[in-house]
Amino acid sequence: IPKEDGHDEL
Amino acid sequence: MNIFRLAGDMTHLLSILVLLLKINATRSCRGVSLKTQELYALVFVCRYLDLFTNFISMYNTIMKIIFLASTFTIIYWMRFHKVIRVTYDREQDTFRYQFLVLPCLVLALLLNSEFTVMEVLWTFSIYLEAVAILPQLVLLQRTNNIDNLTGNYVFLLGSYRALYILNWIYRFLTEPNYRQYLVWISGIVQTIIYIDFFYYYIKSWKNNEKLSLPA
Repeated sequence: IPKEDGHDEL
Repeated sequence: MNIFRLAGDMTHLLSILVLLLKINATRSCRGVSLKTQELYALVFVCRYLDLFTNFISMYNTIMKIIFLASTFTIIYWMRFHKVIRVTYDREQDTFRYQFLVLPCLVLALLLNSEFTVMEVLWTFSIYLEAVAILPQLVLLQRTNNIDNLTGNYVFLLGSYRALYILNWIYRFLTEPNYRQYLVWISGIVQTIIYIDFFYYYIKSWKNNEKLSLPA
């Protein structure tokens, strides 16, 4: 999971 | 954002609107599981802690707030509204929270991508969402006369999950390095849980009969 972008799904 | 993701989110939103509408218009929450709604509230609270730490987009922020506010509104009505709370099927809605919450918590502590409070709670919310519909499905099975809108609510929730799977396939094919195994596996489990319901929902719709789930 690309953590630096945060979780972008709801 | 691709079309499957947007369609999934809109279906999720619509499912909640259907539930709000049903409860508000009929002044009855018959057939609705308070346990499932409270589990969703826990899911949203744990998952959307990043509202305070991480801005992704206006769209994300607004949707998160809507999901939180609507779920807490439903819980408030079912617990405290003087007309609505009387219609709650308390004796039938007997699923125990701890059977779902504890295993998901243990799993999140063991299986996560980063051992931090935020990430473990986020992972917990992913696991818990996968199984949070179970009390609702058990309650529907015990309800002889399922309200059309309650049936539609569960159908829309299941559709939202199926659309998210299409979203993941699309993202996997179009975005380099896009992988999230824990989310995918939980999402697939979550969708499988609905298959039996889908079968009876579509059957009743085709035969123009009232929906009922065999015990």
